[in-house]
Amino acid sequence: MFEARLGQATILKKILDAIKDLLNEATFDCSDSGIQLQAMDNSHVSLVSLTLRSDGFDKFRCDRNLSMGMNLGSMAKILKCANNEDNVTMKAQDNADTVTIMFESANQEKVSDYEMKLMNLDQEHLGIPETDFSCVVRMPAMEFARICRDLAQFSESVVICCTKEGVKFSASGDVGTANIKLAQTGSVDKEEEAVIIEMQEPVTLTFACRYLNAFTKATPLSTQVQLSMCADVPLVVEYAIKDLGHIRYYLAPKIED
Amino acid sequence: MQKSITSFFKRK
Repeated sequence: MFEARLGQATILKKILDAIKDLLNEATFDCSDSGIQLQAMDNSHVSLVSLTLRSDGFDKFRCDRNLSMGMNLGSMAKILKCANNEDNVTMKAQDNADTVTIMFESANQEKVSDYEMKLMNLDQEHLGIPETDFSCVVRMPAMEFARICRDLAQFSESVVICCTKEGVKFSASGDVGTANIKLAQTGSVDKEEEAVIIEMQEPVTLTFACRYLNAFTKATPLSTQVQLSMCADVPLVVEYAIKDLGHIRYYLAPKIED
Repeated sequence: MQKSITSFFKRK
């Protein structure tokens, strides 16, 4: 028996919005420690890794490890039927071929449930090696989304250059060149507005805008985003999900032809 | 050139 309950459907809606542009379907691996999802996008350029800890749920029970392959388009249709403040419960029997998603209004006067067919997906888990990153940048998630959106107008690629002074995002194309520099913030009143750079050595890497923009669909989950970079290894873009876990996106760099 | 993520992370 698997049962996981969250106080607000809005969190699940935001999580789904953060992955459904990259993934058509995905397997949710459930165990007593929580829910994990790891999947590559169709073109195998990026990897999504979602961790939801069991202690972050209002109720969590998982008697036996369970892998639930879900069509994310179908899940989106179901979540559209929930009000943001509704409680949401996911339930499945051991070895079931369906999952039930139930919404309850705050006053318990409306209860709806949706049974969704599960899929058998070919799971390909990748081993992610530990990396000592050269640069780790923490910045407001909205600012990162804005920069990715703005630079995508100018080029398919964005160059991220990080030094101890700051981080520079550049794009160059037919229109010309765009550069956006962010300096490390001195003192800020609000932690969520800070730009913080931890640098071992400077790094310059090139990434496809289209994927960065897909990652920023996670912006509503978190006030801050963390970018971890190292020469010739995938970028890690991490959004914390408060009291519940995190979503990490890995993006392979572009290299000169 | 866009590299594939599988060229960095090996299949388990």
